[in-house]
Amino acid sequence: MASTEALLPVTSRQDPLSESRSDQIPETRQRRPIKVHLAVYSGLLLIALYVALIVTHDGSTAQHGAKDETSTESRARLAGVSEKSNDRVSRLSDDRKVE
Amino acid sequence: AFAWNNTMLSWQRTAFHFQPEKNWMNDPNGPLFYKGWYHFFYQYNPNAAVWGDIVWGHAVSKDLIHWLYLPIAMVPDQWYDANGVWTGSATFLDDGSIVMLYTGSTDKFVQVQNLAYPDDPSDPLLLKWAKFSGNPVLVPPPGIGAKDFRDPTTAWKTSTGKWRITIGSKINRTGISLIYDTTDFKTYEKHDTLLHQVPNTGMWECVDFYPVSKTQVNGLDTSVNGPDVKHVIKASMDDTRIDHYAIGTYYDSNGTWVPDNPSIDVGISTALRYDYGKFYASKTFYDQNKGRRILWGWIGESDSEDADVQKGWSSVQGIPRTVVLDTRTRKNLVQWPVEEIKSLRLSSNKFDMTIGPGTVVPVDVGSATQLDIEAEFEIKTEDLKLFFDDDSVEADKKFSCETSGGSTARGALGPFGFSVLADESLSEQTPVYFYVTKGKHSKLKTVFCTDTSRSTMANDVVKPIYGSFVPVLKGEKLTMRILVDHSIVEGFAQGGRTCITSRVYPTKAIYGATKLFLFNNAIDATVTASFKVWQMNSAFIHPYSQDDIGVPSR
Repeated sequence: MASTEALLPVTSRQDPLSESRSDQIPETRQRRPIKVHLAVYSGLLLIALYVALIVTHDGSTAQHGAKDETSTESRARLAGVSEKSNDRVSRLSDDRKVE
Repeated sequence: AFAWNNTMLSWQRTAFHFQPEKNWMNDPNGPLFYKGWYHFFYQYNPNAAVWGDIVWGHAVSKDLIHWLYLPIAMVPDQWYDANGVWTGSATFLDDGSIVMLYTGSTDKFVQVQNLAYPDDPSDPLLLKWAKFSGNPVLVPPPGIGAKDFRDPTTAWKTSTGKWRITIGSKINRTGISLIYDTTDFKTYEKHDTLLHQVPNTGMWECVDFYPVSKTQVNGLDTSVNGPDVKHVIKASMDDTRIDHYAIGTYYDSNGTWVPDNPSIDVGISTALRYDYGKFYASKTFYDQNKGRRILWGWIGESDSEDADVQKGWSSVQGIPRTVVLDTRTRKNLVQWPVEEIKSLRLSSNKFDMTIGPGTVVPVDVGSATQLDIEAEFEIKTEDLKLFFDDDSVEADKKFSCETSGGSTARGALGPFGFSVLADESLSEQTPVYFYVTKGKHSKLKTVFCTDTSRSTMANDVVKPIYGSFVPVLKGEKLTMRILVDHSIVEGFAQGGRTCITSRVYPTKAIYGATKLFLFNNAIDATVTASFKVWQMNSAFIHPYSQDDIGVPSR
């Protein structure tokens, strides 16, 4: 029932339109876009979730790695001494990350 | 990043250069000789192989080579050094007692100067240090940034009997050295004038200031002055991480210093360097035990921080060097590894070889991981004459180690020298070499270089070609000395007029696969090389124990 109710408003919204076009659009064709939309939205939702998972996972790794690399760089600089890390290696590393 | 394995990383640890058992090290601090022991303090992170949480590490030695690790000397335990016990210098007072001035990074990251002294002066090991209750003794003066005020020097005596120190700083882009006088090291009187300043050089850190004799080859106490003395200012350039020095005249009356040659003043790109490789934040001290001035220099890594973390340590110190004015040129210093390094020499091989253009010769010395090489080179006289008499050959004004193609770029009279830390197939090698060309007025121009560009197959390593011009006077042969100790190579040309330190991380040329080659990549010159190669022992640097008391130098 719940699922039927959930579909009802959509159907009911489409009904006036289908009324005006009932002669042109068979019921089966009216319902297909909804399924397509649902499928697309579900797919997008899944992709979004997947991307979010990847970003979170990678982000944590990257953050950790970045902390190791940049925090040392910036820590010395922020603390007020000359850069201690090998900045040319860091630059190479950064370039690779950009690539 | 390159897939380093433990076999490769373990090999990189040095055998006779000073480094802590693990973790991060940088600047040398407060070196001194006291009651029979050389003391060495250093900027140390006991918690990781990267910079941070800086304390003062401490080690002692009877001979500047065989070091014993001691407990940490000072930690950040006060508000005025809560963010780090940073670089400092020692001064012997007239009664033989020691005062140590060091920079503290306060709880608010302000750079201030603090006073410390041995808690028990009767202890030859100086294990415990006390911080003055009135610290900080100096704070950044008006006009100086809170983070632009660091690294006090050893104090020297003025003609009026006061003590004088200098501290590096900057005003806008002008690097400066501030001057303070004191009688008790607790209160200070700031000079309105500066010891020296050079525009567009940025922040000066780890400033060093000392006299050198114009006539003698011995070192001088920091307070010595007089007509036979020149004064050296060294500053470490925050912007470029290069240690530049200049020679000049010091005026005691107003606490100022004037360079002999303003075109090579401290910090400008043409200025002299202690070392044209990896060498920074150096500091000298007067060794009253042997009447010499000793130079310590921090040798950082050229690999990635990830690799440092993986191997668990980062940085070494160069072999301590004696430093004197070059009494022949009077324009530069000469640096030479302390004589005690010879105590590590084991078996040796002597060679006399004549090698034609385009020749590479293996030098059979067995494993070539720990070596001391002393060599003399002569270019065949006819080849030299042909080259210099040829008017079509113009003066080579542009040649530089960094930009002229390294050891594979062939010229009429060079490059020639040694490939160290090489594998059998030369797929990895670090050439240390001379390149001779025509200078101004058809005079010989010689450069000394180290080419690390093919030193390793690893890709997460900086591999520069280092080097510079080296003066060769009439009648002198070309001479070089090379110390090879796993991942560090120190080169000295013409008795130490030009020095190059490099860090090298081979992946194949390690352990028994490490070879030594002699090469002559010149097009037109036949070269005679006379050289001796010593295998070097380990210094067996280890933590101090009671068994070490009274052990004479090995």
